Amino acid sequence: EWHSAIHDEL
Amino acid sequence: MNIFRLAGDMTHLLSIIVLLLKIQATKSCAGVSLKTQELYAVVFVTRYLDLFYSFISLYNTVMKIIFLLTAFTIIWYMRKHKVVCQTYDKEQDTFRVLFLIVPCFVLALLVNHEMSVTEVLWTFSIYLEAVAILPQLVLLQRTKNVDNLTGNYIFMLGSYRALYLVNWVYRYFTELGYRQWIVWVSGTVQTCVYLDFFYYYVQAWRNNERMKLPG
Repeated sequence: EWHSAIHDEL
Repeated sequence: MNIFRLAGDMTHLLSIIVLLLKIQATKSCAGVSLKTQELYAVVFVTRYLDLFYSFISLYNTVMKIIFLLTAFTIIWYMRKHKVVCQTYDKEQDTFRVLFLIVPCFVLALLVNHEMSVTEVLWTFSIYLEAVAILPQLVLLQRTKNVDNLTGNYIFMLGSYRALYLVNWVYRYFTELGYRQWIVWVSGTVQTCVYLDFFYYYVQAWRNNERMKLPG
């Protein structure tokens, strides 16, 4: 969801 | 993961490898800013704290560990390697990093997604990364002549950010509800920081000459 979507980049 | 994001990550990784190879092969870190390298180490440590509590993918974990290890390896070379450390331009590399760290931290406290330790540190790392190249650019400006490898290193770092911008546009149109303003605004600022450098890099490349920055 949203939280993991914005933390999936390096 | 889309092709732009992967290309961005690979360019980022390649830029670090180029820098490490330059240091190892020439046994010199002349023209490289230790301040910028230390800022990157701070960026990676504060951003990748989630290694301890969340798992996104094997790719994600491995890349994070590589970025952390290479950042500290570069710092080790510049500070401790008995030949390399003597080539460090300490007198020229005088940027006051606290002028970057403190405002970024205050901004992270004010503008974030969630008031928690890890989230504020993650946001701080996003803001800090946007400006972490500045000591390196100031050092280049001072020493004027840019050797090819250092020039390529900075060019690749800038390209990595530009590819991330394209990745965000792609994600915006392909992922429903995907938006992340903090990262977008900081990433745009970060890419703009390189524009001046890009101009002189491309000019030198087109004229087939060594890159020089104006005084």
